Amino acid sequence: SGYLEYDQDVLIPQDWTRVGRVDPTEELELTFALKQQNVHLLEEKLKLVSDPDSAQYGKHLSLEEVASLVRPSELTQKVVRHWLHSHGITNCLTVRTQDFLQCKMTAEIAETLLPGSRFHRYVRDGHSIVRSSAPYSVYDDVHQHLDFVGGLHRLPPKGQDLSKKPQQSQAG
Amino acid sequence: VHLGVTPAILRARYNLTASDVGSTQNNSQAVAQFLEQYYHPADLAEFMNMFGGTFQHLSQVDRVVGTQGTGKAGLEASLDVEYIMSTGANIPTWVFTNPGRHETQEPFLQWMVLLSNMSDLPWVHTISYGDDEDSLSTAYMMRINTEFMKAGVRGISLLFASGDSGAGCKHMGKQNSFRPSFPASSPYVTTVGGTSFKNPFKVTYEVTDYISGGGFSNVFGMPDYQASAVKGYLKTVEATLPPPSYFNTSGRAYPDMAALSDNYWVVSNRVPIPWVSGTSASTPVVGGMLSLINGRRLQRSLPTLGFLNPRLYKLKGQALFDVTEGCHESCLDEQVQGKGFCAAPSWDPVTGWGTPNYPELLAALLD
Repeated sequence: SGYLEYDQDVLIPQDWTRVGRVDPTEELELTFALKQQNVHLLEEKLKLVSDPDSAQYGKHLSLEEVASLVRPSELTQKVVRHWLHSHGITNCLTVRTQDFLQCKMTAEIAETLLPGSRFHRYVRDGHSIVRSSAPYSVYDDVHQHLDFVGGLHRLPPKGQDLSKKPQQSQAG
Repeated sequence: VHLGVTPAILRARYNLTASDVGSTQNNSQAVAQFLEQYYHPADLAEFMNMFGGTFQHLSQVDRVVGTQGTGKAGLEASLDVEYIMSTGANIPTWVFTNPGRHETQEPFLQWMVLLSNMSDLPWVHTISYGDDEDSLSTAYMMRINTEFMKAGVRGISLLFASGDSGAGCKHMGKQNSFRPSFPASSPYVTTVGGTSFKNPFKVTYEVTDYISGGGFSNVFGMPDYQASAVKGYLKTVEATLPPPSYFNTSGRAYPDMAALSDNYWVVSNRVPIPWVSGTSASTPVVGGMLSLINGRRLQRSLPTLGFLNPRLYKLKGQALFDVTEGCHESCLDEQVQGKGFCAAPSWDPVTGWGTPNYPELLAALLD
Protein backbone atom coordinates (compact mmCIF):
# COMPACT_ATOMS: atom_id res chain seq x y z
CA SER A 1 0.00 0.00 0.00
CA GLY A 2 1.19 3.52 -0.75
CA TYR A 3 1.72 6.34 1.66
CA LEU A 4 0.47 9.47 -0.11
CA GLU A 5 1.83 11.78 2.60
CA TYR A 6 4.95 9.94 3.77
CA ASP A 7 6.59 13.25 4.78
CA GLN A 8 3.62 14.73 6.68
CA ASP A 9 4.32 15.42 10.36
CA VAL A 10 1.79 13.27 12.24
CA LEU A 11 2.89 14.20 15.75
CA ILE A 12 0.17 15.91 17.76
CA PRO A 13 1.53 19.07 19.43
CA GLN A 14 1.65 18.98 23.20
CA ASP A 15 -0.96 21.70 23.64
CA TRP A 16 -3.59 19.19 22.40
CA THR A 17 -4.72 16.71 25.07
CA ARG A 18 -5.60 13.21 23.90
CA VAL A 19 -9.05 12.23 25.15
CA GLY A 20 -9.06 8.70 23.76
CA ARG A 21 -9.88 6.48 20.80
CA VAL A 22 -12.88 7.45 18.74
CA ASP A 23 -15.84 5.10 18.99
CA PRO A 24 -15.86 2.81 15.89
CA THR A 25 -19.43 3.82 15.05
CA GLU A 26 -18.72 7.55 15.32
CA GLU A 27 -19.17 9.45 12.04
CA LEU A 28 -16.18 11.22 10.47
CA GLU A 29 -15.96 13.46 7.43
CA LEU A 30 -12.87 13.10 5.22
CA THR A 31 -11.84 15.08 2.15
CA PHE A 32 -10.40 13.22 -0.85
CA ALA A 33 -8.25 15.30 -3.20
CA LEU A 34 -8.56 13.59 -6.57
CA LYS A 35 -5.71 13.81 -9.09
CA GLN A 36 -6.43 16.60 -11.55
CA GLN A 37 -5.67 16.78 -15.27
CA ASN A 38 -3.68 19.45 -17.14
CA VAL A 39 -2.01 21.04 -14.08
CA HIS A 40 0.91 22.10 -16.26
CA LEU A 41 -1.52 23.78 -18.72
CA LEU A 42 -3.14 25.54 -15.77
CA GLU A 43 0.24 26.88 -14.70
CA GLU A 44 0.98 28.07 -18.23
CA LYS A 45 -2.39 29.78 -18.36
CA LEU A 46 -1.75 31.48 -15.01
CA LYS A 47 1.55 32.85 -16.30
CA LEU A 48 -0.12 34.21 -19.46
CA VAL A 49 -3.03 35.95 -17.71
CA SER A 50 -0.77 37.39 -14.97
CA ASP A 51 2.10 38.73 -17.11
CA PRO A 52 1.40 42.35 -18.07
CA ASP A 53 3.49 41.91 -21.23
CA SER A 54 1.42 38.97 -22.44
CA ALA A 55 -1.34 39.39 -25.02
CA GLN A 56 -3.53 37.29 -22.73
CA TYR A 57 -3.00 39.49 -19.67
CA GLY A 58 -6.24 39.72 -17.69
CA LYS A 59 -8.11 37.20 -19.83
CA HIS A 60 -9.24 35.28 -16.76
CA LEU A 61 -11.23 32.04 -16.76
CA SER A 62 -14.61 31.33 -15.21
CA LEU A 63 -15.00 28.56 -12.64
CA GLU A 64 -16.59 26.40 -15.35
CA GLU A 65 -13.61 26.91 -17.66
CA VAL A 66 -11.21 26.04 -14.84
CA ALA A 67 -13.31 22.96 -14.10
CA SER A 68 -13.16 21.74 -17.69
CA LEU A 69 -9.39 22.20 -17.66
CA VAL A 70 -8.51 20.40 -14.41
CA ARG A 71 -11.44 18.00 -13.92
CA PRO A 72 -10.14 14.51 -12.92
CA SER A 73 -10.24 11.94 -15.71
CA GLU A 74 -13.16 9.51 -16.04
CA LEU A 75 -10.86 6.71 -14.92
CA THR A 76 -9.80 8.57 -11.77
CA GLN A 77 -13.37 9.35 -10.84
CA LYS A 78 -14.48 5.78 -11.51
CA VAL A 79 -11.63 4.13 -9.57
CA VAL A 80 -12.04 6.42 -6.55
CA ARG A 81 -15.81 6.09 -6.42
CA HIS A 82 -15.60 2.29 -6.80
CA TRP A 83 -13.03 2.17 -4.00
CA LEU A 84 -15.33 4.17 -1.73
CA HIS A 85 -18.48 2.25 -2.68
CA SER A 86 -16.71 -1.06 -2.09
CA HIS A 87 -16.30 0.09 1.51
CA GLY A 88 -19.94 1.11 1.75
CA ILE A 89 -19.18 4.82 1.49
CA THR A 90 -21.86 6.56 -0.53
CA ASN A 91 -22.56 9.76 1.40
CA CYS A 92 -20.23 12.04 -0.55
CA LEU A 93 -20.36 15.61 -1.85
CA THR A 94 -18.34 16.80 -4.82
CA VAL A 95 -17.49 20.36 -5.96
CA ARG A 96 -17.92 22.19 -9.29
CA THR A 97 -14.41 21.24 -10.38
CA GLN A 98 -15.02 17.61 -9.28
CA ASP A 99 -11.48 17.40 -7.88
CA PHE A 100 -12.56 17.10 -4.22
CA LEU A 101 -14.91 14.58 -2.63
CA GLN A 102 -16.14 15.10 0.94
CA CYS A 103 -17.47 11.86 2.41
CA LYS A 104 -19.04 10.85 5.70
CA MET A 105 -18.27 7.42 7.13
CA THR A 106 -17.80 5.68 10.48
CA ALA A 107 -14.39 5.63 12.13
CA GLU A 108 -14.30 1.87 11.72
CA ILE A 109 -14.81 2.08 7.96
CA ALA A 110 -12.28 4.91 7.67
CA GLU A 111 -9.61 2.82 9.40
CA THR A 112 -10.31 -0.06 7.02
CA LEU A 113 -10.32 2.20 3.96
CA LEU A 114 -7.03 3.84 4.98
CA PRO A 115 -4.79 1.11 6.44
CA GLY A 116 -2.61 2.37 9.31
CA SER A 117 -4.92 5.17 10.36
CA ARG A 118 -6.07 5.23 14.01
CA PHE A 119 -8.48 7.97 15.04
CA HIS A 120 -8.30 9.67 18.44
CA ARG A 121 -10.06 12.69 19.90
CA TYR A 122 -7.97 15.66 21.14
CA VAL A 123 -8.98 18.86 22.94
CA ARG A 124 -7.36 22.30 23.28
CA ASP A 125 -8.88 25.47 24.76
CA GLY A 126 -12.35 23.98 24.63
CA HIS A 127 -12.06 22.91 20.97
CA SER A 128 -12.10 19.23 20.15
CA ILE A 129 -10.81 17.57 17.01
CA VAL A 130 -10.44 14.05 15.70
CA ARG A 131 -7.19 13.10 13.99
CA SER A 132 -5.18 9.97 13.23
CA SER A 133 -2.13 9.40 15.43
CA ALA A 134 -0.48 7.28 12.75
CA PRO A 135 0.17 7.68 9.02
CA TYR A 136 -2.44 6.37 6.60
CA SER A 137 -1.93 4.48 3.37
CA VAL A 138 -4.08 3.61 0.37
CA TYR A 139 -4.10 0.58 -1.92
CA ASP A 140 -1.77 0.77 -4.91
CA ASP A 141 -4.57 0.82 -7.48
CA VAL A 142 -6.01 3.96 -5.86
CA HIS A 143 -2.70 5.61 -5.00
CA GLN A 144 -2.17 7.11 -8.47
CA HIS A 145 -5.64 8.68 -8.48
CA LEU A 146 -5.37 10.69 -5.25
CA ASP A 147 -3.18 13.60 -4.14
CA PHE A 148 -4.01 13.25 -0.44
CA VAL A 149 -6.82 12.66 2.05
CA GLY A 150 -7.69 15.59 4.31
CA GLY A 151 -8.87 15.29 7.89
CA LEU A 152 -6.34 12.82 9.25
CA HIS A 153 -3.33 14.92 10.19
CA ARG A 154 -3.00 18.70 9.95
CA LEU A 155 -4.36 20.57 12.95
CA PRO A 156 -6.19 23.91 13.15
CA PRO A 157 -3.62 26.67 13.52
CA LYS A 158 -3.15 28.39 16.85
CA GLY A 159 -3.70 32.14 16.70
CA GLN A 160 -0.67 34.36 16.97
CA ASP A 161 -0.53 36.11 20.30
CA LEU A 162 -1.24 39.40 18.61
CA SER A 163 -1.63 41.63 21.57
CA LYS A 164 1.79 40.95 23.06
CA LYS A 165 4.70 41.11 20.69
CA PRO A 166 7.46 38.58 21.45
CA GLN A 167 10.37 40.13 23.36
CA GLN A 168 12.51 42.25 21.10
CA SER A 169 15.31 39.90 20.09
CA GLN A 170 18.85 41.17 20.68
CA ALA A 171 19.74 41.42 16.99
CA GLY A 172 16.42 43.01 16.15
CA VAL B 1 2.38 62.55 17.16
CA HIS B 2 0.12 59.49 17.47
CA LEU B 3 -0.44 56.73 20.01
CA GLY B 4 -0.59 53.77 17.68
CA VAL B 5 -1.83 52.84 14.22
CA THR B 6 -5.42 53.68 13.27
CA PRO B 7 -7.07 53.95 9.86
CA ALA B 8 -6.26 57.67 9.72
CA ILE B 9 -2.57 56.99 10.40
CA LEU B 10 -2.48 54.30 7.70
CA ARG B 11 -4.26 56.50 5.18
CA ALA B 12 -1.86 59.33 5.93
CA ARG B 13 1.23 57.14 5.59
CA TYR B 14 0.11 55.48 2.36
CA ASN B 15 -1.30 58.69 0.84
CA LEU B 16 -4.92 57.61 0.69
CA THR B 17 -7.09 60.72 0.46
CA ALA B 18 -10.72 60.99 1.55
CA SER B 19 -11.75 60.37 -2.04
CA ASP B 20 -9.81 57.10 -2.22
CA VAL B 21 -12.75 54.92 -1.33
CA GLY B 22 -14.53 52.19 -3.26
CA SER B 23 -17.81 52.44 -5.05
CA THR B 24 -20.01 49.45 -4.47
CA GLN B 25 -20.30 48.36 -8.10
CA ASN B 26 -19.40 44.68 -8.63
CA ASN B 27 -16.24 44.91 -6.54
CA SER B 28 -15.71 42.93 -3.34
CA GLN B 29 -13.05 41.69 -0.93
CA ALA B 30 -12.79 39.02 1.75
CA VAL B 31 -10.94 37.91 4.84
CA ALA B 32 -10.66 34.26 5.79
CA GLN B 33 -10.44 33.06 9.37
CA PHE B 34 -9.34 29.59 10.44
CA LEU B 35 -8.80 30.14 14.13
CA GLU B 36 -12.36 29.34 15.19
CA GLN B 37 -12.55 33.05 15.91
CA TYR B 38 -15.51 35.32 15.36
CA TYR B 39 -15.80 38.96 14.57
CA HIS B 40 -18.68 40.84 16.13
CA PRO B 41 -20.68 43.18 13.89
CA ALA B 42 -21.04 45.52 16.88
CA ASP B 43 -17.25 45.73 17.16
CA LEU B 44 -16.96 46.75 13.52
CA ALA B 45 -19.65 49.37 13.95
CA GLU B 46 -17.95 50.75 17.06
CA PHE B 47 -14.55 50.70 15.33
CA MET B 48 -15.86 52.70 12.38
CA ASN B 49 -17.63 55.03 14.76
CA MET B 50 -14.37 55.69 16.55
CA PHE B 51 -11.93 55.70 13.63
CA GLY B 52 -13.91 56.01 10.42
CA GLY B 53 -14.77 59.67 10.55
CA THR B 54 -12.31 60.82 7.91
CA PHE B 55 -13.41 58.58 5.02
CA GLN B 56 -16.60 57.17 3.55
CA HIS B 57 -16.95 53.57 4.66
CA LEU B 58 -19.28 50.64 5.23
CA SER B 59 -19.94 49.64 8.82
CA GLN B 60 -21.07 46.13 8.27
CA VAL B 61 -19.88 43.05 6.46
CA ASP B 62 -21.75 42.11 3.31
CA ARG B 63 -21.72 38.35 3.77
CA VAL B 64 -20.50 35.73 6.19
CA VAL B 65 -19.65 32.38 4.60
CA GLY B 66 -19.67 29.65 7.24
CA THR B 67 -21.19 29.85 10.67
CA GLN B 68 -20.51 32.91 12.82
CA GLY B 69 -20.64 31.63 16.38
CA THR B 70 -21.77 33.63 19.37
CA GLY B 71 -18.56 33.18 21.31
CA LYS B 72 -16.20 35.97 22.29
CA ALA B 73 -14.87 37.90 19.35
CA GLY B 74 -11.36 36.92 18.36
CA LEU B 75 -8.73 39.65 18.21
CA GLU B 76 -7.41 38.45 14.85
CA ALA B 77 -10.87 38.20 13.31
CA SER B 78 -11.71 41.70 14.48
CA LEU B 79 -8.38 43.04 13.24
CA ASP B 80 -8.75 41.50 9.76
CA VAL B 81 -12.24 42.85 9.12
CA GLU B 82 -11.66 46.30 10.63
CA TYR B 83 -8.54 47.04 8.62
CA ILE B 84 -9.44 45.61 5.23
CA MET B 85 -12.53 47.82 5.44
CA SER B 86 -10.37 50.82 6.42
CA THR B 87 -8.07 50.80 3.39
CA GLY B 88 -10.55 49.02 1.13
CA ALA B 89 -13.16 51.50 2.34
CA ASN B 90 -16.71 51.39 1.10
CA ILE B 91 -16.15 48.04 -0.64
CA PRO B 92 -18.49 45.09 0.04
CA THR B 93 -16.60 42.70 2.31
CA TRP B 94 -17.13 39.02 3.02
CA VAL B 95 -15.91 36.99 5.99
CA PHE B 96 -15.10 33.32 5.48
CA THR B 97 -15.32 31.62 8.84
CA ASN B 98 -15.65 28.01 9.89
CA PRO B 99 -16.25 27.45 13.59
CA GLY B 100 -19.11 25.06 12.92
CA ARG B 101 -16.74 22.60 11.33
CA HIS B 102 -16.82 18.84 11.61
CA GLU B 103 -14.20 17.55 14.07
CA THR B 104 -12.19 15.94 11.31
CA GLN B 105 -12.24 18.91 8.99
CA GLU B 106 -9.09 20.95 8.29
CA PRO B 107 -10.27 24.59 8.33
CA PHE B 108 -7.85 25.84 5.69
CA LEU B 109 -8.55 22.90 3.37
CA GLN B 110 -12.26 23.48 3.87
CA TRP B 111 -11.83 27.04 2.62
CA MET B 112 -9.88 25.84 -0.42
CA VAL B 113 -12.69 23.38 -1.24
CA LEU B 114 -15.20 26.23 -0.96
CA LEU B 115 -13.30 28.29 -3.53
CA SER B 116 -13.73 25.39 -5.96
CA ASN B 117 -17.45 25.39 -5.43
CA MET B 118 -18.38 29.10 -5.61
CA SER B 119 -18.45 30.80 -8.99
CA ASP B 120 -19.23 34.19 -7.46
CA LEU B 121 -16.29 35.12 -5.22
CA PRO B 122 -14.65 38.36 -4.02
CA TRP B 123 -11.66 39.46 -6.11
CA VAL B 124 -9.24 39.90 -3.17
CA HIS B 125 -8.82 37.50 -0.23
CA THR B 126 -6.49 38.13 2.70
CA ILE B 127 -5.54 35.17 4.86
CA SER B 128 -3.48 34.99 8.04
CA TYR B 129 -2.58 31.32 8.25
CA GLY B 130 0.67 29.43 8.02
CA ASP B 131 2.39 26.23 9.04
CA ASP B 132 6.07 25.32 9.03
CA GLU B 133 6.90 23.92 5.59
CA ASP B 134 8.66 20.95 7.19
CA SER B 135 5.51 19.86 9.03
CA LEU B 136 3.46 19.47 5.83
CA SER B 137 3.59 16.75 3.20
CA THR B 138 4.88 17.65 -0.24
CA ALA B 139 1.80 16.08 -1.81
CA TYR B 140 -0.45 18.38 0.24
CA MET B 141 1.53 21.54 -0.52
CA MET B 142 1.76 20.78 -4.24
CA ARG B 143 -2.00 20.26 -4.42
CA ILE B 144 -2.73 23.44 -2.47
CA ASN B 145 -0.48 25.26 -4.93
CA THR B 146 -2.70 24.00 -7.74
CA GLU B 147 -5.70 25.35 -5.87
CA PHE B 148 -3.94 28.73 -5.69
CA MET B 149 -3.34 28.58 -9.46
CA LYS B 150 -7.03 27.83 -10.00
CA ALA B 151 -7.91 30.99 -8.06
CA GLY B 152 -5.29 33.17 -9.78
CA VAL B 153 -6.37 32.14 -13.27
CA ARG B 154 -9.91 33.29 -12.33
CA GLY B 155 -8.62 36.81 -11.57
CA ILE B 156 -8.64 36.34 -7.80
CA SER B 157 -5.79 37.80 -5.69
CA LEU B 158 -4.74 35.73 -2.66
CA LEU B 159 -2.67 37.59 -0.05
CA PHE B 160 -1.05 35.64 2.78
CA ALA B 161 0.60 37.00 5.90
CA SER B 162 4.31 36.16 5.84
CA GLY B 163 4.23 35.09 9.51
CA ASP B 164 5.42 36.58 12.79
CA SER B 165 8.54 34.57 13.53
CA GLY B 166 11.02 36.33 11.30
CA ALA B 167 13.12 33.79 9.39
CA GLY B 168 11.96 31.09 11.82
CA CYS B 169 14.30 28.53 13.33
CA LYS B 170 14.55 24.78 13.08
CA HIS B 171 16.66 23.46 15.94
CA MET B 172 18.61 20.47 14.71
CA GLY B 173 21.13 19.73 17.43
CA LYS B 174 24.43 21.34 16.49
CA GLN B 175 23.30 23.00 13.31
CA ASN B 176 20.18 25.13 13.23
CA SER B 177 18.50 26.42 10.09
CA PHE B 178 15.86 28.99 9.20
CA ARG B 179 12.31 27.66 8.94
CA PRO B 180 10.13 28.87 6.04
CA SER B 181 6.36 28.67 6.34
CA PHE B 182 3.63 27.69 3.90
CA PRO B 183 1.46 29.07 2.18
CA ALA B 184 3.69 32.18 2.55
CA SER B 185 6.35 30.30 0.57
CA SER B 186 4.00 29.36 -2.27
CA PRO B 187 5.07 30.81 -5.63
CA TYR B 188 1.40 31.34 -6.54
CA VAL B 189 0.31 33.79 -3.84
CA THR B 190 1.32 37.30 -2.81
CA THR B 191 2.97 37.31 0.60
CA VAL B 192 2.87 40.36 2.86
CA GLY B 193 5.51 41.18 5.49
CA GLY B 194 5.57 43.74 8.28
CA THR B 195 7.15 47.11 9.08
CA SER B 196 7.26 49.60 11.95
CA PHE B 197 7.51 53.37 11.98
CA LYS B 198 11.06 54.50 12.59
CA ASN B 199 9.61 56.67 15.36
CA PRO B 200 6.69 54.60 16.77
CA PHE B 201 4.78 57.73 17.77
CA LYS B 202 5.10 59.67 14.53
CA VAL B 203 4.21 59.11 10.90
CA THR B 204 7.75 58.67 9.69
CA TYR B 205 9.48 56.39 7.19
CA GLU B 206 9.29 52.66 7.90
CA VAL B 207 11.85 50.14 9.02
CA THR B 208 11.48 46.38 9.27
CA ASP B 209 9.33 44.89 11.98
CA TYR B 210 11.64 42.29 13.49
CA ILE B 211 8.82 39.71 13.53
CA SER B 212 8.18 39.98 9.78
CA GLY B 213 8.24 36.49 8.26
CA GLY B 214 10.56 35.98 5.33
CA GLY B 215 13.19 33.82 3.70
CA PHE B 216 13.51 31.07 1.10
CA SER B 217 11.39 27.98 0.54
CA ASN B 218 12.98 24.55 0.98
CA VAL B 219 10.30 22.97 -1.19
CA PHE B 220 9.51 25.28 -4.12
CA GLY B 221 12.01 26.53 -6.68
CA MET B 222 12.42 30.22 -7.36
CA PRO B 223 9.82 31.42 -9.89
CA ASP B 224 11.13 33.29 -12.96
CA TYR B 225 9.32 36.48 -12.02
CA GLN B 226 11.55 37.11 -8.99
CA ALA B 227 14.90 35.63 -10.09
CA SER B 228 16.62 38.91 -10.95
CA ALA B 229 15.26 40.76 -7.89
CA VAL B 230 16.51 38.08 -5.51
CA LYS B 231 19.82 37.78 -7.32
CA GLY B 232 20.25 41.50 -6.90
CA TYR B 233 19.61 41.23 -3.18
CA LEU B 234 22.03 38.35 -2.66
CA LYS B 235 24.70 40.34 -4.47
CA THR B 236 24.05 43.56 -2.56
CA VAL B 237 24.26 41.98 0.89
CA GLU B 238 26.70 39.19 0.03
CA ALA B 239 29.12 40.19 2.79
CA THR B 240 26.54 40.28 5.55
CA LEU B 241 24.26 37.35 4.68
CA PRO B 242 23.63 34.72 7.37
CA PRO B 243 25.66 31.48 6.98
CA PRO B 244 24.56 29.71 3.75
CA SER B 245 23.80 26.55 5.71
CA TYR B 246 20.81 28.34 7.26
CA PHE B 247 18.85 28.86 4.05
CA ASN B 248 18.38 27.73 0.46
CA THR B 249 19.00 30.45 -2.13
CA SER B 250 17.39 28.42 -4.91
CA GLY B 251 14.00 28.46 -3.17
CA ARG B 252 11.02 30.76 -3.67
CA ALA B 253 11.91 33.90 -1.73
CA TYR B 254 9.30 35.83 0.21
CA PRO B 255 7.65 38.19 1.20
CA ASP B 256 6.74 40.14 -1.93
CA MET B 257 5.74 43.38 -0.23
CA ALA B 258 4.85 44.69 3.23
CA ALA B 259 2.89 47.19 5.30
CA LEU B 260 2.81 48.42 8.89
CA SER B 261 2.38 45.52 11.33
CA ASP B 262 3.07 47.23 14.65
CA ASN B 263 0.92 48.79 17.39
CA TYR B 264 -2.56 48.75 15.89
CA TRP B 265 -5.74 49.81 17.62
CA VAL B 266 -8.49 47.16 17.36
CA VAL B 267 -12.00 47.04 18.80
CA SER B 268 -12.85 43.58 20.07
CA ASN B 269 -15.74 42.68 22.38
CA ARG B 270 -16.56 46.37 22.42
CA VAL B 271 -13.17 47.26 23.95
CA PRO B 272 -10.63 49.41 22.02
CA ILE B 273 -7.33 47.50 22.35
CA PRO B 274 -3.92 49.10 21.58
CA TRP B 275 -0.54 47.54 20.75
CA VAL B 276 -1.90 44.79 18.51
CA SER B 277 0.87 43.64 16.19
CA GLY B 278 1.51 41.04 13.52
CA THR B 279 1.56 40.49 9.77
CA SER B 280 -2.08 39.55 10.10
CA ALA B 281 -2.51 43.33 10.38
CA SER B 282 -0.40 44.33 7.37
CA THR B 283 -2.04 41.80 5.06
CA PRO B 284 -5.61 43.16 5.12
CA VAL B 285 -4.18 46.69 4.84
CA VAL B 286 -2.56 45.78 1.51
CA GLY B 287 -5.62 43.75 0.49
CA GLY B 288 -7.88 46.74 0.94
CA MET B 289 -5.68 48.88 -1.31
CA LEU B 290 -5.65 46.23 -4.05
CA SER B 291 -9.45 46.18 -3.82
CA LEU B 292 -9.53 49.95 -4.38
CA ILE B 293 -7.36 49.50 -7.46
CA ASN B 294 -9.59 46.66 -8.69
CA GLY B 295 -12.56 48.98 -8.28
CA ARG B 296 -10.94 51.66 -10.43
CA ARG B 297 -9.97 49.03 -13.03
CA LEU B 298 -13.49 47.62 -13.16
CA GLN B 299 -14.84 51.16 -13.66
CA ARG B 300 -12.71 51.28 -16.84
CA SER B 301 -13.85 47.79 -17.87
CA LEU B 302 -10.35 46.48 -17.20
CA PRO B 303 -9.89 42.98 -15.71
CA THR B 304 -9.05 42.55 -12.03
CA LEU B 305 -5.42 42.23 -10.93
CA GLY B 306 -5.58 38.49 -10.22
CA PHE B 307 -2.24 36.89 -9.34
CA LEU B 308 -0.25 40.07 -8.70
CA ASN B 309 3.37 38.93 -8.40
CA PRO B 310 4.52 38.90 -12.06
CA ARG B 311 3.23 42.47 -12.43
CA LEU B 312 4.48 43.56 -9.01
CA TYR B 313 8.02 42.40 -9.71
CA LYS B 314 7.98 44.17 -13.12
CA LEU B 315 7.43 47.44 -11.27
CA LYS B 316 10.90 46.89 -9.74
CA GLY B 317 9.93 48.83 -6.67
CA GLN B 318 8.29 51.76 -8.48
CA ALA B 319 5.20 52.91 -6.51
CA LEU B 320 6.35 51.34 -3.23
CA PHE B 321 8.18 52.88 -0.29
CA ASP B 322 11.44 50.94 -0.17
CA VAL B 323 12.36 49.73 3.33
CA THR B 324 16.13 49.61 3.70
CA GLU B 325 16.67 49.61 7.46
CA GLY B 326 16.39 46.86 10.06
CA CYS B 327 16.45 43.09 10.18
CA HIS B 328 14.16 40.33 11.41
CA GLU B 329 14.60 37.67 14.05
CA SER B 330 15.72 34.07 13.65
CA CYS B 331 17.66 31.44 15.65
CA LEU B 332 19.09 32.45 19.00
CA ASP B 333 22.44 30.72 18.64
CA GLU B 334 26.13 31.66 18.49
CA GLN B 335 26.27 31.82 14.72
CA VAL B 336 23.37 34.13 13.88
CA GLN B 337 22.54 35.46 17.39
CA GLY B 338 18.86 35.96 16.72
CA LYS B 339 19.33 37.85 13.45
CA GLY B 340 17.88 36.58 10.20
CA PHE B 341 17.93 38.64 6.99
CA CYS B 342 18.18 42.40 6.82
CA ALA B 343 16.45 44.95 4.64
CA ALA B 344 18.31 46.41 1.68
CA PRO B 345 17.52 48.76 -1.21
CA SER B 346 15.03 47.23 -3.67
CA TRP B 347 13.64 43.75 -2.91
CA ASP B 348 14.62 41.95 0.34
CA PRO B 349 13.38 38.86 2.23
CA VAL B 350 12.03 40.90 5.15
CA THR B 351 9.76 43.47 3.45
CA GLY B 352 9.83 42.43 -0.20
CA TRP B 353 9.64 45.52 -2.45
CA GLY B 354 8.41 47.66 0.45
CA THR B 355 5.13 49.29 1.37
CA PRO B 356 2.45 50.67 -0.97
CA ASN B 357 2.42 54.35 -1.99
CA TYR B 358 -1.21 54.21 -3.02
CA PRO B 359 -1.56 56.96 -5.64
CA GLU B 360 1.56 55.79 -7.42
CA LEU B 361 0.54 52.13 -7.17
CA LEU B 362 -2.86 53.03 -8.55
CA ALA B 363 -1.31 54.85 -11.48
CA ALA B 364 1.11 51.99 -12.17
CA LEU B 365 -1.58 49.28 -12.03
CA LEU B 366 -4.33 51.22 -13.77
CA ASP B 367 -2.80 51.47 -17.19
